[in-house]
Amino acid sequence: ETNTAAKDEL
Amino acid sequence: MNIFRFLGDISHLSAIIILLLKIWKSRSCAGISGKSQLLFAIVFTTRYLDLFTNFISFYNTSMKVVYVASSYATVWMIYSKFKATYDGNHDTFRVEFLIVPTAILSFLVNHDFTPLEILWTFSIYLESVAILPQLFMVSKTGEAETITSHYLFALGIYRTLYLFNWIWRYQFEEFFDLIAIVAGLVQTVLYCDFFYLYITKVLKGKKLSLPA
Repeated sequence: ETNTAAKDEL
Repeated sequence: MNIFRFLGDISHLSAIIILLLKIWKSRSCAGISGKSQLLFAIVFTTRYLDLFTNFISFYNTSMKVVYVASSYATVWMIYSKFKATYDGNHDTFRVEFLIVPTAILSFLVNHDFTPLEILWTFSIYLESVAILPQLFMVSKTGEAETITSHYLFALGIYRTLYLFNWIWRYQFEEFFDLIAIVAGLVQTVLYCDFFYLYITKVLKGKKLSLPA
């Protein structure tokens, strides 16, 4: 499933 | 965190450091596109607005601070400190053709229609094309200093490694972000021509020269 955006990435 | 993302961050950080040192040590920004560096400063500013509101880890926060600070320092060196060495005649890419479409697209295609999310999406889209003025400048001047090609290689490899990071995260964390992945693919594809020249020329000790 599409997870939330890659906010934990730089 | 996985090895691909970690190596990607290291590669990105080293690209930023290489460029900073190149300009500072040689006291010259010859061959460097100020427009691309401006775009990178915009990318980091719009992406890290949650720097003070959303703590993820010490690593994450410190890297964001380093990225933002060094991108502004690079822009300052190009447009202020060493502006006499800035080669504006060859840095002529129309950045509005990058900023406007990516800004519009970030309103149309995003995960959530909120200011922070739209700005994050804009920064993802903008980053995928931010290197174009630099690649355009290299093709216009017909060549690049070896240190500049190392900078470009490290910068290109970082997002390529992030593609592997997203494969890893999809496999083991059931996680994927289509916006970041598609933009990352576009970004990596734009470097392919340069990667080919870098591997066939620079690694053999020759100077990087693009067909003008």
